[in-house]
Amino acid sequence: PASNLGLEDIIRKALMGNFDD
Amino acid sequence: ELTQEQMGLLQYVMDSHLKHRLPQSLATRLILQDDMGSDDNFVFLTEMATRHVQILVEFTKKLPGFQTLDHEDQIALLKGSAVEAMFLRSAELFNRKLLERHTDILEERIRKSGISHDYINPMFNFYKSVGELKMVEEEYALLTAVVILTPDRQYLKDKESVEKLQETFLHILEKICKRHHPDNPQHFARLLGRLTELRTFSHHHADMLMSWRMN
Repeated sequence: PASNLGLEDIIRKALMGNFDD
Repeated sequence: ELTQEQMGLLQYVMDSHLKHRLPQSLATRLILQDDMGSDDNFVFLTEMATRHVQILVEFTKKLPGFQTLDHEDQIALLKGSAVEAMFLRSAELFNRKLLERHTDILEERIRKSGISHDYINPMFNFYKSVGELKMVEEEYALLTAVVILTPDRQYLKDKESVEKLQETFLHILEKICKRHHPDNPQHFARLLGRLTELRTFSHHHADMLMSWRMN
């Protein structure tokens, strides 16, 4: 779940992926 | 007047700003949902914050020049600015006309969230002081870019490149301020003053989360 991810993890994943959808 | 190049950059930033914003549906869900338990509220606000960061990253990826920076520097910039940018975007959302009739409910919900009022009061004061500036969307978009491209973030290696990028957006922002607030020569300086206030939120954010968890 998102609540278990740290800020840096969220940023790294978002930089690699695409959340437009 | 903006130069041709500045106009192009502004258009690019605005397109990205308008495309990558917190969906209205999510904001409405937060405001109008029936009373949630404090655990539900915590999970919901955590999801909302995560979504905020994801949208912010999408916006940042499209800032002209950002992709040319070193990958670890990109992370340092985002990590250093995410909380500040989130508060700035929340201020925009709070002051957006569409939400005007809901702001009292939103304020009440956040006040009841279990977060200490020592943290909540300065946050609402900030939202209201930003609201008094009557910022146009271009100013919110450019100020967000300026926040993200702050050259003195921790762990940033190539400060010079970031400084150059930030200056590009600061110059456009200054011109936009003069265009939209011709009777207020202090307007640009006031916007920059809000950035100092934003920094204090960033410092207090970890304490705020801790106090919320404890409650």
